Amino acid sequence: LQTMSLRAVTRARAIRLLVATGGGYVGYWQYGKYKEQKQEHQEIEILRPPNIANPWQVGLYKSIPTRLLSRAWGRLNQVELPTWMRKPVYNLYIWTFGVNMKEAAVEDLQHYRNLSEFFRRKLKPQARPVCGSHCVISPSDGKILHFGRVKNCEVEQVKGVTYSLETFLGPQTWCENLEISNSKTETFQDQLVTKEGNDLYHCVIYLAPGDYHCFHSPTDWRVSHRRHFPGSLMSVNPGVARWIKELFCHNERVVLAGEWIHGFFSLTAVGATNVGSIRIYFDSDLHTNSPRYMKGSYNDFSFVTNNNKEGITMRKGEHLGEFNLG
Amino acid sequence: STIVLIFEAPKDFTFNLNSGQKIRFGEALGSM
Repeated sequence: LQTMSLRAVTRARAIRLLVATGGGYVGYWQYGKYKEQKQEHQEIEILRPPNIANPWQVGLYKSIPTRLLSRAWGRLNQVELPTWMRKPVYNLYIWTFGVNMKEAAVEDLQHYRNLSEFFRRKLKPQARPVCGSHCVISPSDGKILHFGRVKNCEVEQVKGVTYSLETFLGPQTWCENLEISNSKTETFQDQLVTKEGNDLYHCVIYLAPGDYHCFHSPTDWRVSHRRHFPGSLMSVNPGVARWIKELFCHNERVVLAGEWIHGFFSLTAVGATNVGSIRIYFDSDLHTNSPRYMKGSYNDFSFVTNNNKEGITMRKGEHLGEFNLG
Repeated sequence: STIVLIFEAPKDFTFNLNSGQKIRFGEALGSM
């Protein structure tokens, strides 16, 4: 009996061992297969051309009165909320867009009279330390949509979807203030590069609704020119940026151009449906999302005057401007 | 809303970023 039970125990152990090793092997094999499939899927995603909107689809979207809607939205959000309504309204916004109120300079929700004020809330000074070891910092909170070198006068808003550098910045009639060459044989991109051995780079940062919506100087530079392009106010969320080619050239935007230690430098704030207004703190003449401006035109302002030959000097991290609702 | 930076820099300029990453104001974008 004793011999039989010993045999049975040994057999049971062997079966368990077999099941465990076999199961492990099958699991490992399945995992390998899953990894392979995932890699294949990613490669297909990379190779697949982006699904770009047809011209009629863009036309249809552009025909929606987004500027009017944006201004109406802005007006609505300027209405002072009764004190009892503030907490539930802002809490809904905080919950929907994942706002971190612990970083806000004023955490008390009752303090903000309306959603517009809440939207342009400031941060605690210690909430965002400015990196001292790198020459270019992020001017805002957000998501990096794309970055890299500018090639063939085309900039990418997301991977594979481009827009024209010249349409985006406009003609170089403002370059008399900068040391930019104006040779007719050079491309628009070459004309912006002022120093030999330099290249042109770009970086796109998308600000989600819950993000801190003020922006700061990304480096030490001198702003010599502002160009305001009144335009459409289509959504700029990454899905739409993947769908509409030249989206940033259609939308209302403010280009600040100037110089930094290595040559040309520009920062452009691009508006969107809900966030149609752009404010630049040192530019009181700037009025965005206003019915008096026609789409397709642009308004220039030079900061280089007889009294101020240098333009506006900005230090890295200094407050530069903000986006506003409507 | 979106911020677009376009600037001239030496050829050895490199971005310390990944596409799709979250970034906060003040964090490094790139350097030489």
